[in-house]
Amino acid sequence: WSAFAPDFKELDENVEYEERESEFDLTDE
Amino acid sequence: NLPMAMKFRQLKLTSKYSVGVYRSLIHGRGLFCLRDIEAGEMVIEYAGEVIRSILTDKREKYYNSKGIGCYMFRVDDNFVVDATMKGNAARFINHSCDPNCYSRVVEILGHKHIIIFALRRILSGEELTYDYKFPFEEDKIPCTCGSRKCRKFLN
Amino acid sequence: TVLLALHDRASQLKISEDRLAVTGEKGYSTVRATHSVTKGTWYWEATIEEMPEGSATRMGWGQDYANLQAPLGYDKFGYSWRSKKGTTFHESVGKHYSPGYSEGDTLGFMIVLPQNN
Repeated sequence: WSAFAPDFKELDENVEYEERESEFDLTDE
Repeated sequence: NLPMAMKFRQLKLTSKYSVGVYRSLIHGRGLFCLRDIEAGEMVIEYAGEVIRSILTDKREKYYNSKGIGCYMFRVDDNFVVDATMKGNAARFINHSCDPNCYSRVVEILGHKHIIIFALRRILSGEELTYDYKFPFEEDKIPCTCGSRKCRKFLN
Repeated sequence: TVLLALHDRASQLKISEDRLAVTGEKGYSTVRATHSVTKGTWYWEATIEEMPEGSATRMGWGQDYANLQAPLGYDKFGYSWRSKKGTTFHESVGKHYSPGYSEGDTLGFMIVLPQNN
């Protein structure tokens, strides 16, 4: 079933998302 | 009678052999039982990317803009498991107003996990479903579970 | 005495015992001071004691409704100055302001509000 979505990654367990410094930004400088 | 943490450790190994994703006549795709499961047994963890709640709106907008269906499950006030792009087979479990499973947030060794449990004895070949318990909203989403106890709307 | 607030902050931030220092980790979140201002001219300073590789700060002035689980400057209720590249942020839009700042620097923030409301 993961073949349906090429960008999909199958996990065995939860992974914690690591936020980027710019995570909340609409535009930088 | 094993403690929760031990049962959870075994779950990672066993769920791969006890459930699988197959075509569902009602919903297109669904999670199905590959062996008989006893009432109260842990079925599978709803695994995915653990994100802070504040990020959900932005992610939902992004997925909608790309036509990607959203698979998110709230853990608590602060965190959500987003299984849209990274997850396991549990993301395919469908809703039913008369389900055979239920979900619980269980804390194991300091980390919270969403675990799907069997509500009753489930036989091999049955589709697994649980009650999504969507919050009440004005804009209704029709329910297609087809059960006799169907509440007609998901929300 | 103006201190970092214990009950007006994102709970994951670590506040020092003297309530004059804060340490964060992972994603951005916000802590406010115990006192607010509504008119006149006010100024405060902060020193960056430690800034490990990959970390950053956004400091400034914020209103009551600013979201504390986001960096200051995320919404219309806050104005911030970022350590990385010295960018200012308001409503998540960054504008160039100064070179970046880092460990050892002391930053000052002045607000000028009308005297009458």
